[in-house]
Amino acid sequence: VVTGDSHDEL
Amino acid sequence: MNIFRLAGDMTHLASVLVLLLKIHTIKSCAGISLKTQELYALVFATRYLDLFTDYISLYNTLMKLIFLVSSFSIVWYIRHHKIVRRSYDKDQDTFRHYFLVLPCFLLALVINEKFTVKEIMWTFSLYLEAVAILPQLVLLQRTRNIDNLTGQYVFLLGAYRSLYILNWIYRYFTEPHYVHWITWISGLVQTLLYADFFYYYFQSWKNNVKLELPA
Repeated sequence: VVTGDSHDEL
Repeated sequence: MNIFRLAGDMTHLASVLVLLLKIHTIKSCAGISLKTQELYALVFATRYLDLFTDYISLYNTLMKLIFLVSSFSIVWYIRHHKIVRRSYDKDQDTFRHYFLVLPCFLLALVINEKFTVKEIMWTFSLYLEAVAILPQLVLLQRTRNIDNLTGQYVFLLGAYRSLYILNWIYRYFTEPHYVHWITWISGLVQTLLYADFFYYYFQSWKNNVKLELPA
């Protein structure tokens, strides 16, 4: 799951 | 995921595959800067530390693995493959790329979104990626003769980052809390570094002449 601060882009 | 980002990722993937294909098929790395490849391997190694901790999607994990394996394979080929290494021109690839690593790391210590190890390494990888192409551009200027695979490689790398800028604009307008100044500025600086290469690339393509960069 994408938490707010984690970066979801490569 | 929007079309700009998907196109950006695919272009980035294509750039790496073009390079691997070139080195693997013609067993030569002429015109390729090992230093840029080492910097890219470091970029991916420091950016994908969350590979096993934060699961975002299968696509995300798969792409991270591909980028890690391909970038380290390219470095291995140029450094250790018995045939490829002979075509590496270390006298021309003299950019002191270690001088890029430290300033990027120090900058990441000062300007980051959160003072944690993972976030600082991630920010470091962003700054390093912005300047990682410099040894390659310097080498292209030196060797002057750019074979079209190397030209395509640099072009695809620049195109990937340009598409990411469109992705950030799209996300800024569609996702209320999507603000990442560090990513945007670093990505913009990186794309600007390609600007003059793009100019000469299109000139050579339009006039159908061999790509030459001014000395």
